[in-house]
Amino acid sequence: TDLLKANEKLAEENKELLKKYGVKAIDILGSIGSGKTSLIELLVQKLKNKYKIVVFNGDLTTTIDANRVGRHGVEVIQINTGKECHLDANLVKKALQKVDLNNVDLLFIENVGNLICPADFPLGSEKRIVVISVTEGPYMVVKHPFIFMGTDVVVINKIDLASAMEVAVEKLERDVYAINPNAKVVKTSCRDGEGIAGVISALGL
Amino acid sequence: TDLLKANEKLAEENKELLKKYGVKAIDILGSIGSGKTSLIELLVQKLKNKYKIVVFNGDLTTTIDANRVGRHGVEVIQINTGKECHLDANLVKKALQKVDLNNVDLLFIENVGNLICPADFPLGSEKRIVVISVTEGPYMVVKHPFIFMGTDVVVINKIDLASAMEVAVEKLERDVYAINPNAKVVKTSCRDGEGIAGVISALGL
Ligand SMILES: Nc1nc2c(ncn2[C@@H]2O[C@H](COP(=O)(O)OP(=O)(O)OP(=O)(O)O)[C@@H](O)[C@H]2O)c(=O)[nH]1
Ligand SMILES: Nc1nc2c(ncn2[C@@H]2O[C@H](COP(=O)(O)OP(=O)(O)OP(=O)(O)O)[C@@H](O)[C@H]2O)c(=O)[nH]1
Ligand SMILES: [Mg+2]
Ligand SMILES: [Mg+2]
Repeated sequence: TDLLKANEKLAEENKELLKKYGVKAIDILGSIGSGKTSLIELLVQKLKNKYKIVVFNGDLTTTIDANRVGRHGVEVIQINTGKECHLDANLVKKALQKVDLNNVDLLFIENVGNLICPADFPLGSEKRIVVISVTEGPYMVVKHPFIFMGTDVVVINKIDLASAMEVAVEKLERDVYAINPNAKVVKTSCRDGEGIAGVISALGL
Repeated sequence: TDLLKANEKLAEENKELLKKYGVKAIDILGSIGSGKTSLIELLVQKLKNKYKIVVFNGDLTTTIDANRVGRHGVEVIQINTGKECHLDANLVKKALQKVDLNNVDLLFIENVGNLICPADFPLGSEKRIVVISVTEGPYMVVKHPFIFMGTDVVVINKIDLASAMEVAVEKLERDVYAINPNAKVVKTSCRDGEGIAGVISALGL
């Protein structure tokens, strides 16, 4: 549709701009409350001495996530989407204008919690990571194939609750590979910090 | 927008049709994997001797949820939305045409797992229930005000995991009342069957 085409064009422009300034941009998508912000908090703590990091956070409303990440001493821009269920390349383009790209190596963009709509709206990033949680149950991947098709890394989070949920993490992992054999799957507990090194390595950081 | 207006018109038509046949229709919305289907399974088990029940289930793909509910001996219609992140009144209208409404008292409509988009698309139901899970964290309500504004009942599910998550259920409850003082909040564990009587009573069933 025209809306998707227009977004793709802007996403390409964002991509060119980021490339020009040597900024590596990574999308973080995933279901509501799956642990996207918690993951970013851990990545920021581990990587801020190695890279100059900026974080964009997309939410309908509030600055809760931006505040959480900002506490770790990196620049964060909160993008409130109002009623829009996903970030789009235009919102990201505007946020990029607020940043001194000469001073950035790594950009994390947390999308709105939603396992469907963000799949169709590229933002211009180099890599995509999708975060799901074992607490959502065993059918999460097979029910939402499109978002897993277009991703580089899949994080299966909250594994500390896998036995309480009686969810077989390996089955979720196999479901991902069935849809996208090239995806890298990392199991994490952001609460315990488990698996974060695996995420960093999967992202090539 | 035209799309929303067209949907509202169809929703009104659905409402008229359901009223004509004396069918009570209830929307079940909520975040991905929050427990909507589990709740419907329990409601069906408790109420199928009192009401003639039909269930519609909306998902992008698969018949997993329809199969789960169907096992309890009620008629279920699976509506696959393809890429659409919410059910709409047109899809419900078509599903209603497959049902002998003379033989139905109660209709549950499970929407796609999404805390944003379904808020704007009424389906013609009499009541709305939103299901969230404590495993999504403490900010679920304040971050998605619109869906809570338009609902009659809010179910806070998976309370069996509240202490593992260190989430204060009472705070989530207060957040709901702050947005919608008329909403009825029921705390549940669909795993343990806890709170289901409260949901039935809140729905007036
Ligand atoms: N038990 C457990 N809880 C976790 C884990 N990771 C995150 N949480 C908790 O899960 C809740 C949601 O985490 P967030 O990081 O806010 O998730 P999110 O995906 O950013 O949420 P939204 O942006 O609102 O969609 C919070 O209460 C976290 O403390 C984990 O590995 N285990
Ligand atoms: N621990 C615990 N798990 C629950 C509870 N309720 C549901 N579950 C589990 O949570 C997972 C998701 O439940 P579903 O009923 O499929 O949730 P849903 O909202 O219908 O999911 P979608 O339709 O896919 O969005 C399943 O593994 C359920 O067994 C609960 O109260 N406690
Ligand atoms: Mg977040
Ligand atoms: Mg379901």
